Amino acid sequence: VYIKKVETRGFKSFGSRPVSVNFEGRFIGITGPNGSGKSNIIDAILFAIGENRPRMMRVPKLSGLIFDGAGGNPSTSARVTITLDNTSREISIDNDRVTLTREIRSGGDSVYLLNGKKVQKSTLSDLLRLALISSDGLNFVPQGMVTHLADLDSDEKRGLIEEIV
Amino acid sequence: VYIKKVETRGFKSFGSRPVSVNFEGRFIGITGPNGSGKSNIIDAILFAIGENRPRMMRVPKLSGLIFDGAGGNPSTSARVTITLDNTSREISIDNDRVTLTREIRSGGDSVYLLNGKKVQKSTLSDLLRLALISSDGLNFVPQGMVTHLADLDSDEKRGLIEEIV
Amino acid sequence: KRDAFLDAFQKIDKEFRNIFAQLTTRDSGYCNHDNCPPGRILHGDAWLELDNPDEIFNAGVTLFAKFPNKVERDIIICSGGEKTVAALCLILAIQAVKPAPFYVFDEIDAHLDAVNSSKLAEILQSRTSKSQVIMISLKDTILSRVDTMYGVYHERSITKILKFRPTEKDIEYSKGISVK
Amino acid sequence: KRDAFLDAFQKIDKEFRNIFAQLTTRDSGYCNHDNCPPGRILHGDAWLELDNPDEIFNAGVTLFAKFPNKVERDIIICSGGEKTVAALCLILAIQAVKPAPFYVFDEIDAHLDAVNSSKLAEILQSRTSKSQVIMISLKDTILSRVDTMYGVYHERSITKILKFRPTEKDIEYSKGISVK
Ligand SMILES: Nc1ncnc2c1ncn2[C@@H]1O[C@H](COP(=O)(O)OP(=O)(O)OP(=O)(O)O)[C@@H](O)[C@H]1O
Ligand SMILES: Nc1ncnc2c1ncn2[C@@H]1O[C@H](COP(=O)(O)OP(=O)(O)OP(=O)(O)O)[C@@H](O)[C@H]1O
Ligand SMILES: [Mg+2]
Ligand SMILES: [Mg+2]
Repeated sequence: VYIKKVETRGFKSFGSRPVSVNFEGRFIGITGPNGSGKSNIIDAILFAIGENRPRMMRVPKLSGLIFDGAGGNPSTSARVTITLDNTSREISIDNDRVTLTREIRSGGDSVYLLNGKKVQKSTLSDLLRLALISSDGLNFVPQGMVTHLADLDSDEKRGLIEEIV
Repeated sequence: VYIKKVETRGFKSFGSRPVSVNFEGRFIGITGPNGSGKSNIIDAILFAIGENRPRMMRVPKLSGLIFDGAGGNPSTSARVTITLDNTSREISIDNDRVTLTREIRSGGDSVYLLNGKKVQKSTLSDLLRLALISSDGLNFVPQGMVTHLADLDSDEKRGLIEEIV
Repeated sequence: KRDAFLDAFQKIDKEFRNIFAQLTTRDSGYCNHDNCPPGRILHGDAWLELDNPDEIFNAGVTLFAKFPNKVERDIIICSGGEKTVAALCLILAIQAVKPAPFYVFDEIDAHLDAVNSSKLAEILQSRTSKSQVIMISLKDTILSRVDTMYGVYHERSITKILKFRPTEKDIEYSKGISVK
Repeated sequence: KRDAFLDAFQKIDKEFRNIFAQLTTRDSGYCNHDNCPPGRILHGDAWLELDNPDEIFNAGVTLFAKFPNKVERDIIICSGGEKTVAALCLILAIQAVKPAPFYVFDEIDAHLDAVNSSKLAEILQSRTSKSQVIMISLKDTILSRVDTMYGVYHERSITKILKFRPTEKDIEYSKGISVK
């Protein structure tokens, strides 16, 4: 499984109009000036796979993910769709493509869609966990995590390994 | 007042033989590979001006500042001398040059010399404080401090300003 | 205690506003929206606010920042590099309020892009008229402005230091390439 | 609980040793002391140790590292960049023990010098045979090895994304220079 496309609407700095990027290849590089929106791409992926902790997406609360309007009209909801290549069938759905969509309104409720059809979050989490897609392992290494781990003392290092078990 | 020279003997990775570097100019750049010894130069300056907290010099205890021998013979003491240009007479000593020397033995006691003569640490601290030379202000910004301050919450920011008062 | 805090707060805030505007100054070509200041130089603005002026010590201090081409936001939701810029300005503001004869900085430019690094180099260079600045960095942007450059390397288990003039070739020499 | 911990610890330690040796591999010309391995490639070694194997949960885990040309030391007294190298190897080791279809890294190379960055790029590139790797970086060393490059910029208050082939000129284009 790998990520083929990320589409947003009203998500963080991507604005209220639809934005979409096709990821080609297995080794993807992203660069750009400070504050341009690079880390927000990661937040969009985390959001789509069901991450619920606002801190992981660097906002005080989930409604902070909705485009704030940047001085103009704020969006009323944030929506992200990621398209996964599933030719390996790691996700147990018989389809070469799997799309995950999540939408949140300012009240805070989330709606999840799997290939366009509404699903429960728990159904989605089970499917993703079996495919080893999760946001709480170390497969996402956010900005600053490496320096944080570099300064762990020996008890904290033990704690890190305990979490893996 | 500015730093003209740093001399070490038996201090951290500089080894047991005397090492000396002349700083020319007011804007000094230091570069080099990871682990080459750049931050140890700062630790040497901190040590010479009387810093007593091992953590500020990234060692578990002060005796960790003594050259560990790198597989060969460890040093028995660590000694640093910094030569300051005092033409501005910011340090109230009537001399164009002021040298500060500190030596520590593995037992942990420090000996301080001012222009080659033994002094009490308290005499030295008073002199340096009046010249606005201190290791607990923000005039030393160690590796990682900026990212740490960048992530302070609002209570911690207030705390930072309280410390300045 | 309250008065002493307020006095320090106001002094730091004043310096902070000034330094942030300097560090975020861009030429007017940088402007990429409709309300560009005509011909004027574009710069950001930032300031500190007491969360509760009546209960200073039971509340926090919030940092607001308006980066060039952007609206004002609480620094908490800004990017890693933007937070670094704000933190640097806060450090430089505190240093301006409590000046010292020399300053030592260790890789403070790690998360900055090229534009922010070179602006930072300008500000540090201007500081050297009053104080000495010692700067450790792995990047050329700042190092190319220094008076004297020292290359540090590790050989036969100990640290050695080499002085050289900062020219393009030399910088390459010491930037992580093994020193024979 | 003890058995499960020991099992994970041993697996992680094994991967960690392997990855650290890879990341710290240098050609034999890099060796700068007397006992250089003849012709062989030089590499560092690192490992994890339980502080008290009888009381695992009341004690810690210590990481020892021997960098090329250096003796073994507790990582706590090593340099910032050396600690970053060790932390990266630990992350990569944990990922190897609990693999995932894709990995996302955000500026993990911030404190690395050129030699360490390019070794890291090699390792990440080798990972792409089994998984997808998405890497955010401000430095050319890693970006020059990717398949496809995306330049992100901010215009008219929103984020825009541009795809381009990573060639020398292009990388300069997006590295902090204002995108018109
Ligand atoms: N809800 C929101 N609506 C609009 N913009 C937002 C929202 N939340 C955050 N932002 C803005 O998104 C911008 C980009 O942030 P991001 O962290 O992605 O930048 P970055 O490219 O990773 O930069 P850096 O190199 O500094 O890490 C920030 O300037 C921030 O102010
Ligand atoms: N007491 C000691 N004796 C000998 N070597 C020591 C001692 N204490 C620390 N060291 C070594 O000093 C080396 C250099 O450390 P330093 O932090 O100065 O590197 P640096 O140039 O700042 O690197 P980086 O770019 O990674 O920050 C480390 O490799 C460390 O193992
Ligand atoms: Mg970022
Ligand atoms: Mg260092």
